[in-house]
Amino acid sequence: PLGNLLHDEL
Amino acid sequence: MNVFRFAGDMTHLISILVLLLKIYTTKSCSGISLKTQELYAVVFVTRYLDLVTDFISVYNTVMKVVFISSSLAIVWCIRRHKVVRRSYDKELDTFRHWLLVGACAVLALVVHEKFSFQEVCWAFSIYLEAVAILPQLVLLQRSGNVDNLTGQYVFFLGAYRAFYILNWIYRYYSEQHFTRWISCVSGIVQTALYADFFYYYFISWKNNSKLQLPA
Repeated sequence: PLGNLLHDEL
Repeated sequence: MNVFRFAGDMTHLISILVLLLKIYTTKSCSGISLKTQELYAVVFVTRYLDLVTDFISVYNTVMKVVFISSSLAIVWCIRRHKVVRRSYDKELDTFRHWLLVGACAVLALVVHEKFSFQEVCWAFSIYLEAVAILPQLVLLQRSGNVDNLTGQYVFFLGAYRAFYILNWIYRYYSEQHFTRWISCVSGIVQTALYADFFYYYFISWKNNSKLQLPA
């Protein structure tokens, strides 16, 4: 899925 | 976004504002480690490469831009500003920070989630952030006396890390979100580095006295 390696934290 | 994560981001932002306030009002960067600031600039530039590839939220984008630009501005001020640069404690700030960069780069090449340019850079930035405060802590220890704003700067930076750990625990229970173990381990190491500083900070706060670190 797209969110797999998405870094939503800063 | 939960309250811990938001508190973490805000204390991070406050720490940078405190640092800018100190430099701006006193026109001095004494007690501030240029090495630590350079490391943070490298951390933000290598971590936020996704700024140009992925869009997460307006909040996320704005914060990333703020962190990159403020860290570069601080480095510029200490190096180039005609008044500020005179107060830089060059002889106290001798930590060999490029060794940290090299060690973290090697570690990132070995330990990462996925072998891609962006993911290796991301892992590198996480490792480097964990140890980036070291030159600053060494500088404070060498100079002994810590002025209020510098003390608050380091305090808010440490608070930011502590809130992020609470955020991961919260996300684990509320969203079944598993924070990447690379972040977790590095985050715990990073927070632990502040333990000593926190101890002396609270003592000075409790006694209402000036923050002094033991030699």
